[in-house]
Formats: sequence, structure tokens, C-alpha cells
Amino acid sequence: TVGAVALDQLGNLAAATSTGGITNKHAGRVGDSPIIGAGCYANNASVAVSCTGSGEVFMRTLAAYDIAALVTYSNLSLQEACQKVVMEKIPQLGGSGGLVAVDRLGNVALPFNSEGMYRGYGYIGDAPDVGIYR
Amino acid sequence: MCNAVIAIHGGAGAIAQASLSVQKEKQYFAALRKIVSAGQRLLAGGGSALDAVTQAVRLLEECPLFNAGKGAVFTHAGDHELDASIMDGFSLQAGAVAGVKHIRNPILAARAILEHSPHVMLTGDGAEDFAEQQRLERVENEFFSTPERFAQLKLARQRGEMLLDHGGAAAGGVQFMPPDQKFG
Repeated sequence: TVGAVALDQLGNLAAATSTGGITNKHAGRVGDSPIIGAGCYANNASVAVSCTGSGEVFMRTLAAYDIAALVTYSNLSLQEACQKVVMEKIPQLGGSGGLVAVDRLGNVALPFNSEGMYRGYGYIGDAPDVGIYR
Repeated sequence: MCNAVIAIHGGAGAIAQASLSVQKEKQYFAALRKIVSAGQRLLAGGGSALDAVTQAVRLLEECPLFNAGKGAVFTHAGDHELDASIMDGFSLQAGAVAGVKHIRNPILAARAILEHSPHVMLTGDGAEDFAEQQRLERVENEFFSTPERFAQLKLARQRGEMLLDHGGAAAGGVQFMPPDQKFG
């Protein structure tokens, strides 16, 4: 699975996700990637999120929207919301994976509970910051 | 003016540092940097967040290292079924496709649904027809295949289990889904 989130100079957020799914999947199986609110979500009032991992768990937790809801209704920071969803809720249901997220202030989070996640981010004018492992 | 930023991912899983070759690691880092840089340039030029994520995901789909578009994993049946979605935080408009087999860049189909359809998600043949109406590039299903992904399929079939992103031969490690036989 791949994905991206962005905040532009006008303060608009967007998210996108794309995938081939999981190897040896049943024909017709659909995971979280195309499900708005599960694997992809963006709202200028809160955050933009794109997920990757065990899709069925991300669907059952509405992971992407859950982060937006925690930021909006519980006033959690982006980091706190990501911590709760990726490091607590998803593992509780046996899920693994991660996500990239950005809030309306330009804070970025790239949490994952698996061994690694191919990831990167960059503000305008900065060198890209990329990583694979913890 | 906001502090514009782009963040991307290329999948997660059991990516063991010891088993990922130095050469392969360099390829991943280079691809990630290239795609982040492209997004930064677009945003610096006044481009929209929606255009930035569309471009980034299209480039990730074109890179065979990652599980989307070219380089996507195989189904149990030995072909590729692709899914994609996109959402605009300003308008709350969204678009998605699922189970498509011939659209070269599924993210462009999702974007076209966001912009030109009253619906949010189209699947299978309906999505393919819509993409054709939008004159999006169509490819044979084999276009998405790579030897590394086929090796992962063979391994998964032998084990009778499903394999998450970046857990197989391409990454050097193995991470299987629980043996719940969801593939039938």
C-alpha cells in the first residue's frame, strides 16, 4: 500500500491511498485503502490521514477517521491521536501497520507498530526526511 | 500562508534491517526522496494539497518497489486487483475505486470520480468503464506483475496463507496473516 497526505500554502488538506492489497488474497477482497474514513480521510478542520497495514482491522476501527475524531472531539494533538490509534487500538484487535498524517497547523506524524514502514516527509525548502526502520 | 508539507508512505510490515540488502535499501531511500521532493516542488509553486497527494501516489504507483500499480501483489487467482481513494479536506469530496484490473493509475480514477461523478466509490467493471470514459490509460493486467511479487505469491500459496505488504521475498522477511483462510 502507498499513500500521501499534504497541507498546501492556503491551508487545505488532502489524503490519498492506493494498493494492490495482500498477496494471495481472495478475489474480490477489499481492504481499508479505498474506504473513506478507514484507510483515507481528510478534513480541513482537523487532519489528513493515509493508512497501511492489516486492512480488516483498519476498517473495523475506522482508523483514519478515528484520528480526526480524537483531534476534533477530544482535543488530542495529532501525535496523541496517532499514538492512541496506531499503538493502542489497532494492536488490541491484532492489527499491524501504520499511517502518515498531517494536521491543519502542519504538524506531521508517521507512526507504525510494525517492524518498519517506508516513509518520508518534507516541508517546503527543507531536505526530504525519509526512513524505513524504527 | 501555511507551512506547506507533504508526507508519504510506501507500505509497512516486517522490514528486517538485517535482511534488506544495502543496494535495495538505497533504492527505497532514493525513491522516497524523489517522490517527497516532487511534492515539495509542487507545493512550493502554489500547487494544491489535492494535486500534491495525487502526484505523489501516482509516482508511487509507477515505482515497482511498492505495492500499488506497477509492482502490486498477486491475488490467489494469480492476477492483480487494485484499490485507491482520495479525499479533499476543503470540500470533503472523495473518490475511490476497488477491484480494478486494467487502470494503469487507480489514483487517477479515484480523482476522476471525485471531480466528475456524483458517487464516491466505483468497483470492478463499473470503475473500469468510468475510467475509460474519462480517457484514463488502460493496461493489460500483466503490466502490474514483477518477478519479486510472483515469488511472494508462490511462497504464500505454499504456506496457504496471505502475506502483508513488504513481508516477503522482496523485503527479505516473512509476515503472514493469521491462518484464517480468508482467501477461501
